[in-house]
Amino acid sequence: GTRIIYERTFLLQMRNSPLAK
Amino acid sequence: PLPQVEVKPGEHPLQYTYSLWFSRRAPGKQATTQNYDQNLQLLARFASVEQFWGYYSRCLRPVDLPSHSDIHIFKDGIKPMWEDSANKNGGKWIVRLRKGLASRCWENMILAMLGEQFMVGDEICGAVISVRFQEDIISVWNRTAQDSITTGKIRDTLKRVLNLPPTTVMEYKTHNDSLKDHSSF
Repeated sequence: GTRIIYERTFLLQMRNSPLAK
Repeated sequence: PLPQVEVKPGEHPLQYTYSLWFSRRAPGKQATTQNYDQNLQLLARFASVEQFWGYYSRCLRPVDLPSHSDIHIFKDGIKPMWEDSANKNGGKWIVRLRKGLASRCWENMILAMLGEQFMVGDEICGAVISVRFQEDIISVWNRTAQDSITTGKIRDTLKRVLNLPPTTVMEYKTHNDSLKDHSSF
């Protein structure tokens, strides 16, 4: 099946997301 | 079984839900299955990128943890114990790091696992950072120790994502062997 793949740079950007708390 | 972890609108779901565990062994005390189990604390569960960062940002970095501490990130439903049904036929890659490298390497390790960079299907069970007196150890657990194609792929991805010096020694150990010699490393 389809896998949800994320690159490291994208994940690092998400660190500062307002939803990440 | 624990309730499903909800992914809220706007969040980026992960391929799997994960559990974050912490354990600390009293230095000098003999490790047994029983006291290992007792020392294992489930801190959080997460199913999205945002939930991961929310917990991780509040978590101590390996560099701040006292010796003999372990942080475990495992797929939900898999307990970080050799005896768990997902682990009992498995093994782990062990990477020994000199002091000072752990926090960066551990973060790279987690991001590769959560982002599904290993490309080995359901084989990965979880990862552990073990803070010890003179070194730190990252281990990556997989389900099938006998599957050399998978374990080879995990080793190659680990080397790439941890960006380790070429001289770094990596060792594979089956959980069966760990059970037999009563030692993790």
